[in-house]
Amino acid sequence: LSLDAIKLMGFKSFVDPTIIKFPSIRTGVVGPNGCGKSNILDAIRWVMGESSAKQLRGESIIDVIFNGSRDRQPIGQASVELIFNNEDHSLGGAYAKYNQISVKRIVDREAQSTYFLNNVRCRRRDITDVFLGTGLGARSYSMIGQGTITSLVESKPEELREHLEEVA
Amino acid sequence: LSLDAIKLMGFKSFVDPTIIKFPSIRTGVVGPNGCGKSNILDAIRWVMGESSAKQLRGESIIDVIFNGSRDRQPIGQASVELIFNNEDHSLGGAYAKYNQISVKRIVDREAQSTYFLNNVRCRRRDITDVFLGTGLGARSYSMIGQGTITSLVESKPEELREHLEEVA
Amino acid sequence: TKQCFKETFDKVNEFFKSYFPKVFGGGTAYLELIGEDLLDAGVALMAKPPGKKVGNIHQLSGGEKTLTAIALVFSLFQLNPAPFCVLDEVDAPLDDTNVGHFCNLVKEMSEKVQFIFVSHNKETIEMATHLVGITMQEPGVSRVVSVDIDSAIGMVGTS
Amino acid sequence: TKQCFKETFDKVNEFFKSYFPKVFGGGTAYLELIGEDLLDAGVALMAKPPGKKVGNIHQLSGGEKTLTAIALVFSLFQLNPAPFCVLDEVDAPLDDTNVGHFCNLVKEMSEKVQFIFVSHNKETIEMATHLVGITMQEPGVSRVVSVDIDSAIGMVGTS
Ligand SMILES: Nc1ncnc2c1ncn2[C@@H]1O[C@H](COP(=O)(O)OP(=O)(O)OP(=O)(O)O)[C@@H](O)[C@H]1O
Ligand SMILES: Nc1ncnc2c1ncn2[C@@H]1O[C@H](COP(=O)(O)OP(=O)(O)OP(=O)(O)O)[C@@H](O)[C@H]1O
Ligand SMILES: [Mg+2]
Ligand SMILES: [Mg+2]
Repeated sequence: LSLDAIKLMGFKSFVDPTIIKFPSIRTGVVGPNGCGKSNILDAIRWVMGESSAKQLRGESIIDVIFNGSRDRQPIGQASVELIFNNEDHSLGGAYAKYNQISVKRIVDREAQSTYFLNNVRCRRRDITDVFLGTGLGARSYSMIGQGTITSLVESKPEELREHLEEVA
Repeated sequence: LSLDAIKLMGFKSFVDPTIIKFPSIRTGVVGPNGCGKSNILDAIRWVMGESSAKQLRGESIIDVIFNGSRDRQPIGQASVELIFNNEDHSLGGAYAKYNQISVKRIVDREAQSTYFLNNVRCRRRDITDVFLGTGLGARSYSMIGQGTITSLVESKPEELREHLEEVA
Repeated sequence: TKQCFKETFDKVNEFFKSYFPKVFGGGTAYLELIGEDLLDAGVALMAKPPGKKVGNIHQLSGGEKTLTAIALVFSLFQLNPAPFCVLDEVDAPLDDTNVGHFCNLVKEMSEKVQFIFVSHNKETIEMATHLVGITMQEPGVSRVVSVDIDSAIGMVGTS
Repeated sequence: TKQCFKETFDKVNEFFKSYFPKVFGGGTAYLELIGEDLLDAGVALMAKPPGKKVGNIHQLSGGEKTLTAIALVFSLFQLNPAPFCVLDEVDAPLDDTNVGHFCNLVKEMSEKVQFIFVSHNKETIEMATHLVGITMQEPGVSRVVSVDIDSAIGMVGTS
């Protein structure tokens, strides 16, 4: 299982439909301060089910919707889609036979979130279920946000235990 | 008022008596990871009265005493002295007439702290009093520890108020 | 006292309002009192980098928060300079251009405030007027070595 | 299950015990179970860089904590590689030598795990096999530009 691409539309500073591909084993994301790099990581966490606005640097969950800029108006919804490469069929369960798996989330200004697996509407729970056992998830140790790496070694014993349980 | 020098003895990784001078307007402290740079900042905070072990990255206040290395045994006490240049007599009060003011703290393994002003024993309170109104202090906004700068803009309104009160 | 606090607040706010666009090359920022009673009103920070819309401060990027914090601290110094300022790796989240801005701000502020800064960044190290090198030649034991700027640029890498 | 957890714990511990000295060029580290009951025992981390004495983990330096965390995450990957790993500016506290170590670790681990990393550091950027450039040509609006390594090294500075 690997990540082929992410599509963002209206998510934080990515107001225009944007596709970012990850074609190889080590992708570097570069750009000046404030250009949107960490927003991409927020998008990945968000589509995988992150429900805490604080974890996404917001006060409300609708803070992820593009809220305008000097030349643009705010818009009504945010959408993020992750496209996974499952050619090795390591993702089991109902999706084992697919070569590609898409996970999508849309939120509107009423804070209504809609989830999609391979463009079929589903519940948030279905998305988190698909990733059980893969080590992926909104709070996975495999996604280290800016300024948070040292807190991993300083975590409480119960928190470290949780990471071990993710791997088990 | 400015800082002329710091003397450390037995404080964290500075086991041997060490004097570090600050002769000019911009002093850069350099060296590899783990060599002791942030320990110097801890020392400054500590001698100015920091009483929370956690703020000094310890579990107990005696964690600032050199606890040994591959070739050395732990020792019995830590001592730090700050030497201030008061030639502009900006430090008022009882110490206004001195050109140099020294502030010193010693702690032993029984967690007994002893404070000195110009080598005369005093209470911790006397040291914090001397610095009132100067903008200096163990928790002053003018000493920004590693990884803490962003928390300044994310502080709660009552915390930001406290910094303004320091300046008033 | 109420009067004194309001006065301090207004002065720092003036400095901050002009410092921020200087640091960011544009944009706006200001402090706001939260609450009616001047005796315990909190202080909130609003910041809008150039071309962006005001959001909550937590949404800003790591580099943007760092520069905003520097602007705030230096605004406090403009009113009542602390004798010295210690900065421990505050330049870590900054891109090269912003490290340059940061260095210019420190050079300017060092006319009023003595600076001691820890950094692994070559450009920051180059703006020092004096360098203190720390090493652990003997494992676990820190000692000071005097360094000149050129060997320090080489030294940040050794461990 | 109790059995499963203990097994996972032991395996990750084996990896961590050998990874840490590799990352630090020496020293020792290990995980410890806190509590009697395997069903809810916590996990504590002990780490001792080369030549130093075991202290509490909080005493370690910023760079040391970062490398220790990388060693732990990669030990978890050795047992059960996550499909991809995202690292946002984790190299910020590292000196040049340790950035080099970090890059080598990522290169090795990327045989099992796909990496996506954000960085302002030239050496880290150079180890990428593909680069994604993000810009805000239009204020407040992010867009992607394709970049090659050489112009990226130049680009980290523009804003
Ligand atoms: N809902 C939103 N609408 C529009 N812009 C937003 C929204 N949420 C966040 N932003 C903007 O995104 C920017 C932050 O982006 P991000 O944190 O990704 O930067 P970055 O590239 O990681 O920078 P750094 O290198 O400093 O960490 C901020 O300027 C913020 O104002
Ligand atoms: N009481 C003590 N006795 C001996 N060594 C100590 C003591 N307390 C801390 N240390 C050691 O000091 C080292 C940390 O030093 P410090 O945090 O100053 O490093 P640094 O130079 O700031 O590094 P970085 O660039 O990674 O931030 C640690 O390795 C720690 O083990
Ligand atoms: Mg960022
Ligand atoms: Mg440090």
